[in-house]
Amino acid sequence: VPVFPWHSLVPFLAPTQSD
Amino acid sequence: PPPPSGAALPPSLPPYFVKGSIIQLANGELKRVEDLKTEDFIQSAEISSDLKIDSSTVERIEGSRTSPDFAVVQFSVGEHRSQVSVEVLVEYPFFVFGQGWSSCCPDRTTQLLELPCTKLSVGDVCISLTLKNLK
Repeated sequence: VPVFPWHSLVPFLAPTQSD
Repeated sequence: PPPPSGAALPPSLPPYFVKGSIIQLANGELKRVEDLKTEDFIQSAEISSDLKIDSSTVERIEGSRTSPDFAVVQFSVGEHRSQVSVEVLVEYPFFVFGQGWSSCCPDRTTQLLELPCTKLSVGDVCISLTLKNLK
């Protein structure tokens, strides 16, 4: 049975740095 | 050609969202995807050395111009409220703080993944990740 890491379920939304 | 072994997941819908999938938290604990709670994500991010949880508020949801199977979700991310848009399958689930899995089309999510799901709406605050030391 495959086991998936928790962070694979969460979208990685990297904000563009404006400063 | 038809997919092997009866699997009928559309492309780009990952297998770990199927009900019953085993998820490992940062502390090693194993949980089924449908049993995950907000605290599981928060505690896992606290243990993590490089990831942190950001609050991403849904600002707008609209249909994709390229395909009716996709939606464009615009988020306001983190304390700086950076605007980020993602194009996802309408059944793609996001985890809403204090609520659980939600998608643009929960009926399809439940049908395809058997994952209990509510309707993603403008104003919902989703869990997202960024790098801890992003400067």
